[in-house]
Amino acid sequence: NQDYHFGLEEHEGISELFDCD
Amino acid sequence: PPQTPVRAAMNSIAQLRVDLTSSGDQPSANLAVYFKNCTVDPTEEVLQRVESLGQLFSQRFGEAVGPRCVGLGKQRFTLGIRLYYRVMESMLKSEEKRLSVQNFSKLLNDSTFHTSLLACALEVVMATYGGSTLKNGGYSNGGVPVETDLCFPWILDVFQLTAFDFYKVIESFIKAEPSLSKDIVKHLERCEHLIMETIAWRADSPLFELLKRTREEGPVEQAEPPAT
Repeated sequence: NQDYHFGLEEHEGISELFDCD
Repeated sequence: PPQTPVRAAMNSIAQLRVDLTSSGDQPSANLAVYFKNCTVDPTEEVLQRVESLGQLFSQRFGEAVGPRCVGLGKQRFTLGIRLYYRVMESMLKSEEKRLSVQNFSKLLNDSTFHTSLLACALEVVMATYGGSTLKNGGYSNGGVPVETDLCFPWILDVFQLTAFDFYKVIESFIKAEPSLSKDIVKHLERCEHLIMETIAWRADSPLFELLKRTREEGPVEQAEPPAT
């Protein structure tokens, strides 16, 4: 997976993307 | 023996099956614990959703490929389900580590999250099967479309999912499943680009409403002037 351009910051994850903290 | 597109696809399919041998088509014991830790236990809804989306998927697969292939559609859906549960568990483990919480009630009761995650798992399965036909343009010798009809964004239409919601799971999916092949990661990246360049900007996209709402709420920070 090292070729993939990861864009999420360390403090971001799937929970934030679906608006749940 | 020389590597042919068909041989490459068969190897990828075999590898996917091997990778998923240890994963079941029901939530694992670990996943069941995450479900039980929720304020509202999502187990029943998850199982019901899988059942109804499975019927929908097989029906649409049969319509696209031929009624005799409904069984094939079911097989692919089963592989997709295994990957869906496996990635969900891996995502939750990372989230537990990152946030130091064990109650993911809101996320696990979000139907859009589940549908997007399942759609992404199925896209991986379909792209693995469709690999050889994609490379030669997706047409058999007789000029009949093969499989390409089932490739992205077909799954969005089947599950009535917006590209914007599908986009949200891609990166976390790739992070959560390190066994994905280079070709599959590239395929998911192409899906991302397609969404960002085209699909997310279609008239019915929820993105416009979200942008409008953000504008009404006022800018959080001053945007930098556009670069040349």
